[in-house]
Amino acid sequence: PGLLEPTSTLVRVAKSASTLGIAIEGGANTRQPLPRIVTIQRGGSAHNCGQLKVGQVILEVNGATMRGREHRDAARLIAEAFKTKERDHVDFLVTEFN
Amino acid sequence: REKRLTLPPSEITLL
Repeated sequence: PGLLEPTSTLVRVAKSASTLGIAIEGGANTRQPLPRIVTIQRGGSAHNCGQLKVGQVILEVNGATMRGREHRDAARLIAEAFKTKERDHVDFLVTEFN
Repeated sequence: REKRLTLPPSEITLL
């Protein structure tokens, strides 16, 4: 990737447990403008997936950008992506860079 | 940089 294009990774999280099991902080108009993973709970779908890590910043969820979304809006979008029965997975585009 | 410092911290949500 180019210097102005930080590395991002697409992670598909299968809904393998009844919870997603991540905690996020941040959102538009806060010190952390994009949601960042601060906790991954053991036994949750995200933990089972094994590819999401604490500190990663979430750029997109199922192709929808997180940019410009306030915290509650970002959290709602992720919760709905996990809850919907239309898909058996949630796609996260994440980056290590903040 | 100044602006960054004035922005509030975020709440944390468990999902």
